[in-house]
Amino acid sequence: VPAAPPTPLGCDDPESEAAAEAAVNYINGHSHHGYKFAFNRIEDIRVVPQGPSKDIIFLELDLLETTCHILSPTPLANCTVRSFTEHAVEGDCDVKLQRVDGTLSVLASKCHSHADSSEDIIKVCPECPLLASLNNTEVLEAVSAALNDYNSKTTDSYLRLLEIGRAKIQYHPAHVVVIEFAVGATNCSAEDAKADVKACQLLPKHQSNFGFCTAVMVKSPSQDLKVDCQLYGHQVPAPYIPLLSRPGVTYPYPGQDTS
Amino acid sequence: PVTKRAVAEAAQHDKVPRPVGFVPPPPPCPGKIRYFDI
Repeated sequence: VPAAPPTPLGCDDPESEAAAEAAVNYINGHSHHGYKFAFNRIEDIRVVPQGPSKDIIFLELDLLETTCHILSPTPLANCTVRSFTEHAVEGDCDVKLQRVDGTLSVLASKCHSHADSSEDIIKVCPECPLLASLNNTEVLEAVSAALNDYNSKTTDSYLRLLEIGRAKIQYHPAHVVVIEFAVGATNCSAEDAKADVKACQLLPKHQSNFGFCTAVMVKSPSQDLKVDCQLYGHQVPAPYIPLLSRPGVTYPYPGQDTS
Repeated sequence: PVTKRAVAEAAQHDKVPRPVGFVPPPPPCPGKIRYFDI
C-alpha cells in the first residue's frame, strides 16, 4: 500500500517557524541597504519531498521593517518593529530552502518592500507625518545640513554619507523634516577635513566604523536643527546565535543565493 | 439505471454527522500575525 502523503505543514507549525526564522536571518544577513526586517507572518508554505530526510521548502513570508539599520550590530531580537503610525514598511518575500536531515539552508530568496499606503496612516492618525521620497529636495538639503553640522562639531573622525534610510516631512502645525541616514568614518579627523575634504575617503569596509544618524530640522515657525550620530564601533561580526534555536534544527553558514 | 440525486439530498447524505461541540481546525495558512498587518 503506497505510503500516505505527508500531512501538509501548517503555517504556524514549529517546523514552518524554524524555516521562516532561517529565511529571515538569511535575508537580513544578505541585505546591504535599508533596515533589518522582522518576521511577521507566514503567508504560505509548501514542502516538496526530495527523498529520505530531504525536502525543498517554498515559503511566502510577510516581514515588517524594524528601526535597526542593516549595518547595525544590534541583534534582530532587540530591534523594534516600526509602528503603524511611524509609517510602517512591509516586506513580501518568496524563499526557497533545502532541509537535509533537519538542517535548513536557503537556496534562493526574492523580496519586495513597500510602505503602507498614506491613506491608511491618515485614516488612523491624520496628523502623523508621512514618508517622503528619498530624493526629495528638502530631504537632501536636510541631510547635507545635518551631516555638515555634525562634522563641524565633532572631535572624532570626519563622517561621510553612506545612504539615506528614511525621511518624513510634516507641514502642519510646524514645517519639520525628520531624517535617518547611515554614515561611514573616513581616514580624516574632522579638523583635517577642514583643510582638504577631498582627501577624506571612507575607510575600507573591513576597518570602517559605520554609524547611524537621526536629525530633526524645524523650518517654521522657527529654525532649529538637532543631529544625533551613533558610531557602531569596529564591525566585528557577532557570532551567529539562532534567535529561537530548536532541538534538531541547526543553521549552517548561509546558503548561496541563487535568486 | 444511474439516477442523478438532487444535490441537496446528496449533500444531506454525505454530510458527516459532527460530534456536539466540534470545532473545525484553523486553516493551515496563512499563519498568525505577530505584529500587525498592513
